[in-house]
Amino acid sequence: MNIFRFAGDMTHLISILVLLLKIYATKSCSGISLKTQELYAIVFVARYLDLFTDFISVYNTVMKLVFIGCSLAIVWCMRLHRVVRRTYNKDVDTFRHYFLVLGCFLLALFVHEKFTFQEVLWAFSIYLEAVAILPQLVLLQRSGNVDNLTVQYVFFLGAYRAFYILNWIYRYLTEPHFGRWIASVAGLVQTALYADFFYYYFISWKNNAKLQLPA
Amino acid sequence: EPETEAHDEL
Repeated sequence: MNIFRFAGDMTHLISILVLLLKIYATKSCSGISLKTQELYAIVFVARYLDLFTDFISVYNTVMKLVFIGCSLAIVWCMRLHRVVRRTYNKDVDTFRHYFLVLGCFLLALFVHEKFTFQEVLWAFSIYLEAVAILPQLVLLQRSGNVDNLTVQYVFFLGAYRAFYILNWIYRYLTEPHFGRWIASVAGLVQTALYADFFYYYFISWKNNAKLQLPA
Repeated sequence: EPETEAHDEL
């Protein structure tokens, strides 16, 4: 494992911890898209079915369990927690995420490494992860006034994607048979979705001002 | 046909 991959995993973990902290500390999930969180829960469950069949390392296994556990906990909080669920911005979180699920599943049926149950689900999870942030970005843009922890959450998620791209470049240059084209192309698409957010993030950082997304 | 590598990333 190279330093970029590790940095990517850590920023991914931090993003999830920031989100859990926000929900726990403020008892509020305002500004957070339940649609995006549900998509991530589907992504993790679909991808990490290999927990039952393949063992890579203790690190991988623990991280997979943490990701599945945290994503399910977040969805549970937003849907069922007595206090937290009342703070959910249902009216602005209207992205029709089922279309994303359907589209990604159809794509995975046709574009995959191997036509097996697990490989198709793996490709599906890669495609779905690439677009899962969309409802969150739409919600950020619509609600205008975004709290700091939500901004940090999206920032760390974006940083995770950026580090993974560096990781793939590094692996491509150093490993003779590294060719993970499905993951790399989907990863590039996913990172591109953050470009706009990052642009405004850095402007607000430079001006030492609160992040404002244009309507 | 080459065997699919195990997915070693998260």
